[in-house]
Amino acid sequence: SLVYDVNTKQIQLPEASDDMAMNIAQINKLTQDLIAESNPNFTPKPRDDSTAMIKKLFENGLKQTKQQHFPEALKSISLAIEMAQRKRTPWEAFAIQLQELQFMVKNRIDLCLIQGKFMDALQDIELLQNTGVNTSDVFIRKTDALIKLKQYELAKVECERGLSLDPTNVKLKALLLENTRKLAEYNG
Amino acid sequence: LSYDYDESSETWPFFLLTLLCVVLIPLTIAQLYALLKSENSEKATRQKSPLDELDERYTSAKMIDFQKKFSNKRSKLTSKRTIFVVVGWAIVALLVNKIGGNEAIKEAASSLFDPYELLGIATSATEKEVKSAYRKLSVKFHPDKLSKDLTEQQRLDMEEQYVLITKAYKALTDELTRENFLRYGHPDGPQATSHGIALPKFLVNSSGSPLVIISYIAMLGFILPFFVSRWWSRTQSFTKKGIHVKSASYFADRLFNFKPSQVVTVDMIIKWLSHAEEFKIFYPNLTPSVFESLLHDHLNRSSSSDLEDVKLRIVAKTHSLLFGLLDIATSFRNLEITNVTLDTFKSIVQATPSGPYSQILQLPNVNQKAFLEGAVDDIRTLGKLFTFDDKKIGKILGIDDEGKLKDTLTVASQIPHLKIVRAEFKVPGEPVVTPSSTPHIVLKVMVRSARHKFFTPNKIPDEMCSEPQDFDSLRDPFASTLEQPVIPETFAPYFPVKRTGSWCCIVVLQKDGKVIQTPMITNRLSFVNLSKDFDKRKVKDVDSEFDPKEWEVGTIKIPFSQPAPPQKGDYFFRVIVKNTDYFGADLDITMPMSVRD
Amino acid sequence: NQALKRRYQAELARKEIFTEQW
Repeated sequence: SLVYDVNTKQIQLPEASDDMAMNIAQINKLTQDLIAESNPNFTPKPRDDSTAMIKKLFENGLKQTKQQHFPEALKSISLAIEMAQRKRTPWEAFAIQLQELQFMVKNRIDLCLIQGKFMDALQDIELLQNTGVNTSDVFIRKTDALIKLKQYELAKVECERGLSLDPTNVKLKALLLENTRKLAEYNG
Repeated sequence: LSYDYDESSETWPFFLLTLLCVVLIPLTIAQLYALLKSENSEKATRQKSPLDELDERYTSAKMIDFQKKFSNKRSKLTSKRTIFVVVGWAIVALLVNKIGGNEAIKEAASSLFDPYELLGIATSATEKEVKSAYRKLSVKFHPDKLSKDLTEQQRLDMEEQYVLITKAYKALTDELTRENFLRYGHPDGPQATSHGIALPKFLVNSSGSPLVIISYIAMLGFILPFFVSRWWSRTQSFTKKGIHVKSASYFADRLFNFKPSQVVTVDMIIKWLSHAEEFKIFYPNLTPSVFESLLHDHLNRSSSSDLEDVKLRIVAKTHSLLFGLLDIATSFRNLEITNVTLDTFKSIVQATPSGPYSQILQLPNVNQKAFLEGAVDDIRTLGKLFTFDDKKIGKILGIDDEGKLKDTLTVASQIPHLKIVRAEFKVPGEPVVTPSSTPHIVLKVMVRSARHKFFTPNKIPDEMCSEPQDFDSLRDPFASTLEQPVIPETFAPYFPVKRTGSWCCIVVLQKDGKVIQTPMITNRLSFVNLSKDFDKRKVKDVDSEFDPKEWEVGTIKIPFSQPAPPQKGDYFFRVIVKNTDYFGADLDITMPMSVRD
Repeated sequence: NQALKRRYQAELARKEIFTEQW
């Protein structure tokens, strides 16, 4: 049975199943954020102070990218994303939070790819795909990352899917050719 | 009001005999057919392979013991049905004997009127023969013609005989008499008939009747309901795919609650399998975590000491569980789980963990440590392995013994690889796929060895890939694929049961990346190409040395569960043809469906 | 929003699994 701690205002369920534990974590997070909220008339509109902080970090990252200080840029943008994860409350508009995350992650992907962090890039790409972004850019980057990670069979699958959705894409066709060559060598 | 009972056992033997024959004759025919069929059946069409003998040799003694213990426990000869048939016929023989020795029956039979017998002619005699027989006999038996020396009794007998002969003649010739004979079995018209109960008296009357009533109650109240309910619950306990409904509902629950952020791994599938109800029924005292660790032991080819038999038995059961899970995963349209389920299948059959080097590690005699540590080139595929000469391969795999190396190379070269030659959506009788038609997928594949030199699909001329266009083929396009032979037995010395693998064909809609139908399973393809000598290490010029006529093109046809879209356009599908038994034997292509008028 | 956060947090675990697999 549920246990409620009056001091922390959190509920607990000993021996909860995975799904139940997830629900309880959600409730506790909501409670915490509600308690921390100073404005009694809060709305789904994203808080301006949070937006300002996130924007500052992100623009810092963009500036460093222009200056070709890629490791620093990566750090700044990662910080911006972490800031958004920490500061945004569950009741701030989902559409805006999603767009914000997707936009920042897209930048991070390119920075990872430039610096050879292919596995990190792949995780960000799959996050985008899981949240419904299926543009050719995503397929191009995923194919590239997979080829660099020597996963030629997976790269072929992604590239072909990308071409199914955009059959005339030149970059994807070029990647398919490159991957086919690599696959031939892989298979002796 | 008063019935005659069968005191003299005249009728109940016939009643029992009829009942027995009605059951025994079809059952005997069915059993004989099954006995003969099981000898010939698939063995006749299954291809032989060099791996058959190797598989025998590499199967451990422990495994052979296990196979003897658990498979074919009851041969057809000693099955319950056969015993029933034999006992049944023995009872029939007894009854026939009883009938033959029964005086009352003989008497009743003798009083039957048989004109042919009386006249001493065959039943097929013509009218002329009847007349001449009568004339001869009437001369012999006519009262006026009888000899004077006969006694009174003899005279009476002869007269009686004469009357009978005359009646017999009339029965066959005279209209009225013949009608009587045909209708009542006697020329004089209806004879005395009796009606009675074809059961001995003691069964129906006071002394025996409690016994009869008790047996009726037992039959209708207990025995019949018992068998019916046992059959019904057995049928209800298992799904169409042959897995327990509890296992199926567990898998469905896992799939329903599956979060896309989870990465599907072979370990996850093994964890799911360990919760199968079938395992619980086999071994009620063991927990799912025990089953899970046994399955991992199997993958790592490590012994499970006193649980060895348990391990082998549950491994054998995974075959039907994995097919059941496959069916459920495709119903949920989940491609990731479908693919990993089939990878798990391979892992279990070959007792090799799924990883980047599985294609190599599935081979026999490979020294894993030497292979992984001593690697200069990163060899992950059999095709890459065969770019080296045999001696070098021995070094790479860490095999010193020449005999063992030869075995390993045989296995490696006999693992079937599929190469796509042609792929299209086909509507029978139409040149294109028209809107809302029912297409099916036709794949023309080349089964080739990893050893063979690569040749492009355009080297295979169109004539070798054409489909018959006669009426029967158009009516049933899938019949032609059944003419291909059944694939040979899999080389799987670690799997407890001798098996033939199969290819599972999965169709995915590229637009959403989801599976669109349950898989089509096939185990018919010719492996004759595998023994061809076209070694990539020896062939210098493909163009001159390759003769397509020497190669066999295989066909895989996949029915399409939905009609073609109603609008014209190009729709893309991904077709995955995954083998259940070998790593490296898969095919994964994208093909367009061009819907045109 | 919480589901999105969970999906983002899962990146680290996924990276570990794929690194091990490949």
